[in-house]
Amino acid sequence: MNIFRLVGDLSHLLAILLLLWKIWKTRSCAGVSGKSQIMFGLVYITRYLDLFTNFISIYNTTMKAIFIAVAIATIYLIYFKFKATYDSNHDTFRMEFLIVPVGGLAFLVNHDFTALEILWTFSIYLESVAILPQLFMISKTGEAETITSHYLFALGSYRALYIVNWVYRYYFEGFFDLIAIVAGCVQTILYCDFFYLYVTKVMHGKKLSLPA
Amino acid sequence: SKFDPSKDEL
Repeated sequence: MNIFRLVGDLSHLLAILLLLWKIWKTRSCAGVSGKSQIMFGLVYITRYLDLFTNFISIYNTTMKAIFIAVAIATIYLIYFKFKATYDSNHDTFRMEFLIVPVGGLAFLVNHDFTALEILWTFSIYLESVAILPQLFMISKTGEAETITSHYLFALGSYRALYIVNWVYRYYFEGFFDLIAIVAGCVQTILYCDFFYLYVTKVMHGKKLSLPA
Repeated sequence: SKFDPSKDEL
């Protein structure tokens, strides 16, 4: 465990807790893409199946359990408890356009042709694009609430820190995982445009809105 | 099974 991974994980945790807290506190999930949240839920569940097969550390097990629990809670709030506030008219990205190709790719490009490994690979690929419905929704409505922007910034920071973590691990541990690195870089690139808007607008106290 | 370092990442 290096500092970049730890801060990245904490940033990841902060992001998902922030989103859950925002929905709970405002009793509304307006502006939040339920489809992105379903895909993140799928990401955690398919990746963390190893909770049942091998133990790594208390930290690892606890974080995995929290991620799965928070993801399920968020999906529950969006699709059940606060369903009336869910902005489905603007959440129109088709999930199958991501899940089907990503599933196919996981079958073709993986480290090992076993069920657990293919599901792990699927989750890595899916995570890299899971945020697209959320970004698509923001581009459709032309704006994002400030807390949603903070959520995206914390999530993007986690990805960027993981890249630094991989550089560190390559130099100091001689370890690298090409699947995780390529998918992680793709994912981080998707946040770049958002990062720019966040720094130029939200950090200066303005709401994130796209130019007309 | 052998220890796979990428699986200790979240």
